[in-house]
Amino acid sequence: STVICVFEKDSINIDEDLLANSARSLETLVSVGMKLGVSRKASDVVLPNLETCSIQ
Amino acid sequence: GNESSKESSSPFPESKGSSLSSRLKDRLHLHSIRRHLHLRHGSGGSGSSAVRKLLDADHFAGIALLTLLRAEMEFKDKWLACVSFGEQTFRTQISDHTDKPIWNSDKKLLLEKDGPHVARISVFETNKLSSNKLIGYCEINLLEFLTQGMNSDFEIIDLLDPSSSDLVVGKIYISCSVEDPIETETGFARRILSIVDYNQDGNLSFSEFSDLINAFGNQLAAEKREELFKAADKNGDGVVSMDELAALLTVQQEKEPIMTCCPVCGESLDVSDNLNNIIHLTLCFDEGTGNQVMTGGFLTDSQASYGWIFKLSEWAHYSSYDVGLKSGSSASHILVFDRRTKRLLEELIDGKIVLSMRAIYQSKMGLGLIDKGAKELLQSISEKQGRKMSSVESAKDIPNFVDFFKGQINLAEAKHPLEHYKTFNEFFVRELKPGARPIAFMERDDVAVCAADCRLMAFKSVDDSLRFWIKGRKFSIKGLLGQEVCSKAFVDGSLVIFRLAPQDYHRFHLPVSGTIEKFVDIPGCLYTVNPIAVNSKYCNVFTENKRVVSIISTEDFGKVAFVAIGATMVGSITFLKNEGDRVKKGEQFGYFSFGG
Repeated sequence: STVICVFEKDSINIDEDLLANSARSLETLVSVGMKLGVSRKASDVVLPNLETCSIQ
Repeated sequence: GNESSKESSSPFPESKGSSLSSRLKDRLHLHSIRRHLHLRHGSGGSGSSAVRKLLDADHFAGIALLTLLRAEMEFKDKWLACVSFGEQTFRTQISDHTDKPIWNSDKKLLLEKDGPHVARISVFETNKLSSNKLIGYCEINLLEFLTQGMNSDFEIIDLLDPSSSDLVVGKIYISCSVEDPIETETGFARRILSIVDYNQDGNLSFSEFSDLINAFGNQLAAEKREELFKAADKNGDGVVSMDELAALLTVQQEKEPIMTCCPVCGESLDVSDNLNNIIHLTLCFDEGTGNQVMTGGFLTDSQASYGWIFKLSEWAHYSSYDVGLKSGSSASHILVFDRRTKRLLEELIDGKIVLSMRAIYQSKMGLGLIDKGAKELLQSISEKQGRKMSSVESAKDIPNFVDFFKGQINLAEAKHPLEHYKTFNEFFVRELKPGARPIAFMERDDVAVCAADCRLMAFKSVDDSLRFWIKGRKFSIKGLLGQEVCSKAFVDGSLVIFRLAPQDYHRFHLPVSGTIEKFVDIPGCLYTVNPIAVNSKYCNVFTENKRVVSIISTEDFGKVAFVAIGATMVGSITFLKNEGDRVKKGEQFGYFSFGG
């Protein structure tokens, strides 16, 4: 079985890692609730990237 | 053909002198020549140009090619004829409106000493007022028919009135001959080898050949396979032509049988009876491909459930069923990137499954199969499976399923212990404990989340999806969503594909927060959604399969189309939300279960 989600044009920025794997015809194993992407409307709001955060 | 060389290589002894066998021998010999000429003069038929081989009636086995040529009836109408033989029935096309219908329809029938011999031919008139009304019939003992001396290429047989067998209502012209066994064997080998000729260049690599041997359930040692392959690869370039390999396999099959089970119906083959095996295989393949002029007698449910060509139940339980393709449709294994562990997983697909899927979804033969009723078959098998999986008896399969997918199903996450589930379907759609799947950025509705435990593909545009993944020539967003809900914004939009595997948690969740605007049911087929089918240019699983399109209206993403697509065996789609419901991302939205 398969679910396909179609988002309207320019409505979502899908996570780059997912796009990059797909562009290599490589499926990504994911679980329910993992981040998929961010609304374009919210593109000005930068989500914290935990990997680049540092404690000061 | 060279008659003497064929006889010397045949495993079947010549007649030992019984009168029946002698007559049969003579009859076959004479008739084969006549039949050969007859076919070459273009009376229709299968296109086989085989010269017929003499057979021993005491150990008789052969493919009889029965041809319904034409009939002479007492009035004008549209006509069709049926042949019933053993447990099978086949029919011709419908003729023009005439009193002299012409069909020229062939049917290959298996004749065995202890099998059915009598074919019943029925002729029906068919029109709007009286559809398929039986007008006349006759019965022919094919074994006797083939032993009679005949002076022409065809026989004329009276058609009897079904209500009074004394009354003749017409005449039917038929022809019958026996196919040459060596030609049958070679032809079959050629056909089957073409399935593994993935790039259709007429040559086979060793790995392709090896896949085929595996699929036949043969544990032939690697050295033996290489030996066989090298014998055919005369110039040592690592590939052999199909014709060469077919010839070699035919000889080898007689010395040491390679095929031990029928790939179509799964029946075990008697290793001591090679010709019967080939005949069985040839007929099974013909049934599957619709290769013959006469239609019908398609695979039964039980046949469909056994054998690699169509072993659908097996697909649903194979651990390797779920893996994606390494590089398009030519690969036999699939790479999946585990996002959590950031590891690349390489999973081999069982050779049988690859062959099955390719045979059905990526070959012309498969297309023929799909055209000849596989859609209905998939639907019926899925419905049957649904009933089975919802029965109390099915609960006993749960431990085996869990054991089979050991390491891939985490029972500790399930909401209930194993004994709670009273049917297999209940277990299949099991809920997880609260919190088992943390939802990313739960407080932010502008972040979308994954809708299922699955293998995911994401594309910024449909063009990208067509470039990298979906190869069905007819795929389009409009085709996927249907006219009713499709909009320009969707057509140019982004696409995310969540593919669930049998061992996965089978509930799907909401990827975004918003309001359910509507549900649209789109009826369709139940093809597999495996990458092999998705990657096939012949197959359009996403736009032809049964599906439900829901539209979620959101503040942050505009409208989001959520399409739940049923697949082979798992074709039942249940939603847990209703139109107008306000929903939160991460909430359960519905589930897939076994059924049609």
